[in-house]
Amino acid sequence: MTRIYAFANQKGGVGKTTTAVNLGAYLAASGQRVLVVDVDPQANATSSLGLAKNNLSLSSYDALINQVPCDQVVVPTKWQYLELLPSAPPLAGAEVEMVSLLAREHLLRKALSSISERYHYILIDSPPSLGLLTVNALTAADGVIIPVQCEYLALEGLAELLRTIMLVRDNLNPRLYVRGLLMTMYDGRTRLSSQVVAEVQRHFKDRVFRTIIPRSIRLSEAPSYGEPILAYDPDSSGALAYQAFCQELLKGDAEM
Amino acid sequence: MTRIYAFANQKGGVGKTTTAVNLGAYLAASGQRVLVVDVDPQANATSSLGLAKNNLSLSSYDALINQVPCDQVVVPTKWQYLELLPSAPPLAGAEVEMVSLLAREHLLRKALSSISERYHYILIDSPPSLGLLTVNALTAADGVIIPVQCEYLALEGLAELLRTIMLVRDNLNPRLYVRGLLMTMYDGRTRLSSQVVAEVQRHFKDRVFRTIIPRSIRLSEAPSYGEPILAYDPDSSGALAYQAFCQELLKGDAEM
Ligand SMILES: Nc1ncnc2c1ncn2[C@@H]1O[C@H](COP(=O)(O)OP(=O)(O)OP(=O)(O)O)[C@@H](O)[C@H]1O
Ligand SMILES: Nc1ncnc2c1ncn2[C@@H]1O[C@H](COP(=O)(O)OP(=O)(O)OP(=O)(O)O)[C@@H](O)[C@H]1O
Ligand SMILES: [Mg+2]
Ligand SMILES: [Mg+2]
Repeated sequence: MTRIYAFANQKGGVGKTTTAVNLGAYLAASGQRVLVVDVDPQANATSSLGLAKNNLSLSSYDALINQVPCDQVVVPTKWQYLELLPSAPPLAGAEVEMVSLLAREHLLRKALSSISERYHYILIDSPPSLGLLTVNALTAADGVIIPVQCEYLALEGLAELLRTIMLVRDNLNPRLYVRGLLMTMYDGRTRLSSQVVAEVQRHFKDRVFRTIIPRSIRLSEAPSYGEPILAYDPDSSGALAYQAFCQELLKGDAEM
Repeated sequence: MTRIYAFANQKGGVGKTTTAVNLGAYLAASGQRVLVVDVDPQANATSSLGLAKNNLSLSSYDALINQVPCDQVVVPTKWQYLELLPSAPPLAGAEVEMVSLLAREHLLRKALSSISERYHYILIDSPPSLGLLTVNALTAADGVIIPVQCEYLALEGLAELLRTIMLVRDNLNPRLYVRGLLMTMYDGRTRLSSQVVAEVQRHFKDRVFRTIIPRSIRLSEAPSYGEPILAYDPDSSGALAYQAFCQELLKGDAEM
């Protein structure tokens, strides 16, 4: 049974890419076959896994707009069981091109349907907006994982995001649900972080993952080496937190 | 003479809103009449200046889509010489609605033209994307200020952003130029920050502002009180850096 999770939050810089990439790496390390799907034109998930977006002949753009079968676009990474549907610069124009296509919100779901049984997990990294690329990610997904940065401004957009998720569930994808909210970049030295965590836990109760990802400079260094934290610095606080998150997710999925 | 600056970078969470709001506050404190324009559906600039996005009857959505004259939409803030063209949730649907409108890229420029002489500075905060709202901001602006977070992933998107700026200059707004790149969230404890600064200075030379904004928790606390840093904690490292940035910008503008 394949589980497809979208990582979505229109607030920028909250840890969508970092979570998709590192969760993917830990899931693969525990024997799960994983596909990371990058539908962000910035292609940060692609470069975080060591691939150069400008050297790719095919990308998620081709799977979405030119109906190229996914198995021709997917590339391996250096890590066993971890594959990638890469992004590339042409994706920047995709949203405007998609507006007039038939069933434009279903393009990604259809593209992934031909390969999804090969994987235990498909993790979709989306851009910081609620446009057609993110709507495609939400329509293709079973569940949404929402990274929430432990900052005040990150709280402001949650209502908007949940409204969009409900709209997609009611009109495009009835199985979509919120798999959980993951608190990220927690800075124990500040009162602000614990206030934001308390606020989110008050509102969303048990839909907030117990694991909290701390702010850890090693996490932001890893992408410059094209490696997940598991490979770059497995003993860092960021690595241990994503490992714990992976265990929490696997345990919760097993109980469903 | 009115100077219109857009704050743009499709990478999320790099300090676009924080820079537009705090530069605006220091410019106003030095006697310049300032309008902050919020064309991000997240409305973070609006809430950072103490206004509640859900209580507003008119917003930038109305100025763009319903041609409501700007002087009916602009609201005062608590600070003298600092006014706001607020954002509100309807703006989230604007990009799709704009696709089929005539001269869709010029909507903001036209809206602002009726009020611009009243201000010395107009600062436009844009969303983390290169869609129609950001293109409108770039078409309305004289110059672009690019906040660049001192992180590896923030480097990746600069080439794409500069390509888009050139496209807008060549097709929509011939006066558009890069006013400068502002390094933000510099963390002196890490090697990564100084490496990123060195890399950006190597590529962009004197287009990089000399002022570097440090990572300062007080900057991320201020929005929860609806205040710029000038009002919240004027002696903090973040406040002093934005004050210095304001001086550097004024001095540079005076010499042009
Ligand atoms: N826990 C963490 N500690 C420190 N730095 C982090 C952490 N998580 C992410 N980062 C860094 O913060 C920045 C933002 O994270 P990331 O790019 O994953 O967010 P995002 O939500 O995907 O951004 P965007 O909205 O642009 O897609 C990156 O430079 C990343 O390396
Ligand atoms: N120099 C700084 N030091 C510490 N925190 C900062 C600094 N600048 C901004 N922040 C905080 O970092 C987060 C991201 O900043 P901000 O929201 O201004 O970025 P943005 O580019 O406008 O984001 P978006 O892409 O979502 O519009 C916010 O929570 C903000 O309060
Ligand atoms: Mg990302
Ligand atoms: Mg912003």
